[in-house]
Amino acid sequence: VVTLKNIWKSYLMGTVKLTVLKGVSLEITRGEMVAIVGKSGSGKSTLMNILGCLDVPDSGEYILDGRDVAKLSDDQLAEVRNRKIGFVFQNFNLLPRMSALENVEVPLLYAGYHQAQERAFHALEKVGLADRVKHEPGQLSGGQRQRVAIARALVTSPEMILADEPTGNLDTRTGIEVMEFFKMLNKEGATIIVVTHDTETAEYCSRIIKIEDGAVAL
Amino acid sequence: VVTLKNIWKSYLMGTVKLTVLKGVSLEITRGEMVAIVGKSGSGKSTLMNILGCLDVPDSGEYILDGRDVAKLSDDQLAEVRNRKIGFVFQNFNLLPRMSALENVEVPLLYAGYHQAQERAFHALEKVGLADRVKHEPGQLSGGQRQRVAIARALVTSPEMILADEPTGNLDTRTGIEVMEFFKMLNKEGATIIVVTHDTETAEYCSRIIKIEDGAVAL
Ligand SMILES: Nc1ncnc2c1ncn2[C@@H]1O[C@H](COP(=O)(O)OP(=O)(O)OP(=O)(O)O)[C@@H](O)[C@H]1O
Ligand SMILES: Nc1ncnc2c1ncn2[C@@H]1O[C@H](COP(=O)(O)OP(=O)(O)OP(=O)(O)O)[C@@H](O)[C@H]1O
Ligand SMILES: [Mg+2]
Ligand SMILES: [Mg+2]
Repeated sequence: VVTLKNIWKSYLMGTVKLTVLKGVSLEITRGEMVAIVGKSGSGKSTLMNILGCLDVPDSGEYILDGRDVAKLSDDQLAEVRNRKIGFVFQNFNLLPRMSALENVEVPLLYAGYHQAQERAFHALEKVGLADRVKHEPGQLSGGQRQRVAIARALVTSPEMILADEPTGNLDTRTGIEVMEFFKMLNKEGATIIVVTHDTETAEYCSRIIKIEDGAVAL
Repeated sequence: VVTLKNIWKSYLMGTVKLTVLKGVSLEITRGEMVAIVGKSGSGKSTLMNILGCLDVPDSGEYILDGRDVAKLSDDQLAEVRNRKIGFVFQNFNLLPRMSALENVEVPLLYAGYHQAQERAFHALEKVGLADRVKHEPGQLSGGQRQRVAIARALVTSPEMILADEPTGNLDTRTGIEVMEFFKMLNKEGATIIVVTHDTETAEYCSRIIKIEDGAVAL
């Protein structure tokens, strides 16, 4: 379902060019659950942003579900981002003035789902936050904010889930609760890509892709 | 050096009172390195904010270095926060418009140190960020931001270091680099309190304090 061919990505800082991804090529089949690992600063989040259609590579090909992402229109890209992909951000990106429940409802309302409030509550329940639905992000612990970000990404049962360090702020038991939620969605057919530094989290995945020196380590 | 006696802390949300710390009592001796563990949402960060003199308990006593913190003047509290304690925040709290180097210089300039730039560079070097000193937080990876927050907390060689989940966004090897920095400061006499979900990080500590149901688990 995902094919990356020779992906290059650099950042420009004034006159300095910092090349982060140096020819990343990989294939992920539908329904797979893979882990992406690598040192801090190695390019994992950069790669995830490209996979999530939130950023564009400098060169190389990204074929998603048989379609060349570079050739999609803005509307088609928005459709992919809102309906096809669920993204858990490493720094959560929650809306600060909305409650946990309202934050999780957002993708449902975008995609025109009915019973948004019920579905949002159910997703928060799955990550252990049934008693925190009215709290705003500023009234939640770090691991609770992380779980709101997870619930929001999973609430539309997307075909593809991209989770960037979903258990970084969670104790072992709570992390297991979260990974069991991912595992259930994977059993139902979702393709899941998890960036993680945690071995127990990686163990839920059938394959590990390591990013080293800007490319996939052999 | 730290004595907490029967610390209670609640949050008020409209008419609802959420009690988080329910009589926390503990003692930490000078030069100890302890880990604080507990489920996500159990009150660890709340406890750390009280230890760091960033928040006030509803009741109970906090004796720091023989002085009752509740009786300190605003100036004395500012002195404690700026010169005595180094705090690594769970969500980093970096200044977005300043470079990594400038962020790490801030506590040195506050405390009137000389050669602030050199010391700041040295601290960033110790956490593996010598080649990222000019980057602003938005130009850094999650784990790099975490390490800037760590360097900033440690740059004044404070007597007491409070680190809230310092390795949550780091791969194992980078996490070890960071904990070796803490260990070195501990050998030089610093008292260190680390909140962590990571067993390898906790293994650097000589004692583990568990927070459960709002109190220290026996
Ligand atoms: N806007 C930017 N400008 C310049 N450099 C950047 C920018 N964003 C990221 N970088 C650099 O690109 C590299 C890769 O960043 P990325 O966030 O992909 O790393 P990562 O593998 O996710 O790391 P971590 O495990 O710490 O989250 C890092 O070395 C970082 O400093
Ligand atoms: N401003 C607030 N108003 C209401 N409740 C709050 C507020 N801040 C925190 N809480 C609640 O207090 C409890 C303790 O929060 P705290 O941040 O101390 O947890 P924690 O142990 O650090 O969790 P984590 O491991 O997820 O970081 C949580 O259940 C949280 O929902
Ligand atoms: Mg990252
Ligand atoms: Mg916390």
